[in-house]
Amino acid sequence: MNIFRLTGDMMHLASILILLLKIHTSHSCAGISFKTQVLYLTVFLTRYLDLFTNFTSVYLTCMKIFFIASSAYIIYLMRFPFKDTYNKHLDAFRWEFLLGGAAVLALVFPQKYTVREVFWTYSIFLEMLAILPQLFQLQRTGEAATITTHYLFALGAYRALYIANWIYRYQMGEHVDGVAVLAGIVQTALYCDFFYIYFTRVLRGQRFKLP
Amino acid sequence: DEEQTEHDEL
Repeated sequence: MNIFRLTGDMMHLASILILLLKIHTSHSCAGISFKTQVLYLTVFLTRYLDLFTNFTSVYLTCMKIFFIASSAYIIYLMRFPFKDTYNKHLDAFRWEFLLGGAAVLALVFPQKYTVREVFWTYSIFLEMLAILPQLFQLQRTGEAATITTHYLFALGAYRALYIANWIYRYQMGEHVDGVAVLAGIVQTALYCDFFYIYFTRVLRGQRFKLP
Repeated sequence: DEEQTEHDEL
């Protein structure tokens, strides 16, 4: 565990708490992609298959349980109490391609052909693209509530910090997963446009609005 | 004997 990894995990945790705060304070899930949230739950469920069979640390176990439970809870909130605030016409990304594409990549690139490894690889490639429906919706709407942009910033920062974590690990001679690094770099790159507007507008107190 | 790959990241 290094400082980049720990800060990255904390940003991931923070992103989910910010999203929950947004939904609860505004009593609305407007601007949030339901598809992205379902993809994240799928990512956690397929990645943490070893949750109850392979104990490594209290930290990992607690975080895994939190990620699964919180993303399931967010989906529940979007599907039931705040269903009326969800606009499915804005959430129009064709996510079948993501689910299918990640499945193909998972069958081509696993380190070993075991159920766990194939699912783990699937989760890595699915996470790589899971933010696309959310970014697509942002693009369509052209603007976003400030708290929603803080959510996206925390999520993007988590990914960027993981890259710093891998560089650190590599230099320390620790094991680094090639597939995870490659997918992580692609995933972080997807946030570039968002980061630019976040830094040049939102952090200067302006509304998030696409040019 | 098959050894599990260790994935220690979240």
